[in-house]
Amino acid sequence: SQMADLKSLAKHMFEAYLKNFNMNKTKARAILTGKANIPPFVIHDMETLRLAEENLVSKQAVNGIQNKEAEVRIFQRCQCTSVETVRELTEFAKCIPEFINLDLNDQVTLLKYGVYEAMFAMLASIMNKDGLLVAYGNGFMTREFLKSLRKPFNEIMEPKFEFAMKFNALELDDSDLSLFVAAIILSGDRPGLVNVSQIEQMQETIVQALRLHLHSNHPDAIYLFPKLLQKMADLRQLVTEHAQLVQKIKKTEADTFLHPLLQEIYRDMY
Amino acid sequence: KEKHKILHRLLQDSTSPVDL
Repeated sequence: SQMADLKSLAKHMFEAYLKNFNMNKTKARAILTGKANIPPFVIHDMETLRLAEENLVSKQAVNGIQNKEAEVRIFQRCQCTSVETVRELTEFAKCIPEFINLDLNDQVTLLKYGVYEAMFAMLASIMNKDGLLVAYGNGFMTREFLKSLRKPFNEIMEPKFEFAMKFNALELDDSDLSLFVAAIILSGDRPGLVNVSQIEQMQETIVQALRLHLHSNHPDAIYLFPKLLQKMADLRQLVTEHAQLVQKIKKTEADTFLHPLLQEIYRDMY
Repeated sequence: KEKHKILHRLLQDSTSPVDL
């Protein structure tokens, strides 16, 4: 009966994941492997960037950034996507059993510290070694183009590609990722949590469901579960370095603007 | 609470708009 409960929990989290995230690995892989009806528009230099800006993204979202430097425009659009993903992650978190019954300040803390780790784990789904999907899968920005941007903007994505290549080698699917993301959110050691034991218990249940699910979904990958636990630690490091880089950009780049929601998340983070 | 008012709002009201 306990195993049946864990299986139904896995199913529930997978459904919540499909419902709340606009993009997922199945959709992304179809586009990246050329199975989509329309192949994504490739952004590989300043000219193709301009073309994509004119044709792929809504004009409404670009208010005030059209005349800024390419690096700044890309940075601002990354923020739009991040804000949207934080909104999706919040809705997904609310679907985790008992999450909405937690102390509201603890819910905030779990999201504050969890959203970027979850975001970088899911970012791997839309990446391959040559680039990543942008504009809801209608565009593909090359890794080389991102590397060719001026400092410090060229340093933002490369560590995420390096993580993604190792993470993608584990060949997780969306059902695995749904439990992995839930486990990241329910970390009982985030600074300032009040009801630690309650959150630890919830995470334990999700982690058990993940272990059981991996066992049946990847019967031949015997070390997959411990490898994933290691990835949770790697993601913390990735977010710490990302937060430091964003602080640096905020200080040194007068032309950049940090969205209020992201400011809330980064403030006093690490 | 004031420090994280948008996160609070998102948690309590999913329809609240958050635009860039």
